[in-house]
Amino acid sequence: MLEARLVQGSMLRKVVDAVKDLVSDANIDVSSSGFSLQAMDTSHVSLIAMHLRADAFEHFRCDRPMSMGMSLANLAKVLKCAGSDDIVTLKANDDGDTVTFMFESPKEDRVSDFELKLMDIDSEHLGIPDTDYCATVTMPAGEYARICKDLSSIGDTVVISATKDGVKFTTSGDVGTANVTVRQNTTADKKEDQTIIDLKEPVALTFALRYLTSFAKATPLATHVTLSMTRELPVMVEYAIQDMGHLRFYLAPKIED
Amino acid sequence: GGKQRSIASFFAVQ
Repeated sequence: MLEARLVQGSMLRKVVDAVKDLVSDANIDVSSSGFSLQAMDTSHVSLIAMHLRADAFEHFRCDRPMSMGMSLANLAKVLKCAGSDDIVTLKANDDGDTVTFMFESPKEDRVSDFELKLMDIDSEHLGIPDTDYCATVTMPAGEYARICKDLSSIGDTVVISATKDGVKFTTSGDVGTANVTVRQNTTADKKEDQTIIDLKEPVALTFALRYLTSFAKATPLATHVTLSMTRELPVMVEYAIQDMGHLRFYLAPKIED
Repeated sequence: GGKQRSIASFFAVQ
């Protein structure tokens, strides 16, 4: 059986809200190492990989690995019923066809439970190799969201190029062109305003802006986002889930016709 | 804008 008690239950809602527009149904895999989710978006252009470590939970018991298939829209509906400070406990029996969510208020004066129906989902699991990235930029998550939003109003695709001068985001459309350059800034007073660029080799890749914009729905999860790029490979857009795990998005680049 | 590649073409199915 599965029993998992998460004090910061709102983290679950933030994760589901970040991915539910890209993926409609997904398996949440549970094992002794924790919770993980891997799913491609419906167009098979991007891949979501989430992991919440078992030690992130105040109490975690998983007797044997299980895959819980669910509609993320329905899961979002359930999690929306939790208070923002509620403690969330998940319970499921081996081979059961439901999972129960219990929400407890911090003052322990309100307890509710919701049973969600599970479904069988066939999904391919992709192996993601460890990659030595040419360029890694860690920037404020809000800044990333703003760049995606601003550039989306001008064009559909963005060229992200990392050089010693910084990381430049370029788009063009009917209106004209737009460039935003982000430079390293490790002297900002507040740590959440800092930008760190680790460049091993210059790299430039082209991406569909609508996916990069969708990834920014994870902004409430973390102060920073990390973009990792290597030539001719998918970009990895990573949000840390505090010290509990991560939510990673991989997006395939566009190539010349 | 270039041709969009599938993400599955980069990562092998396990």
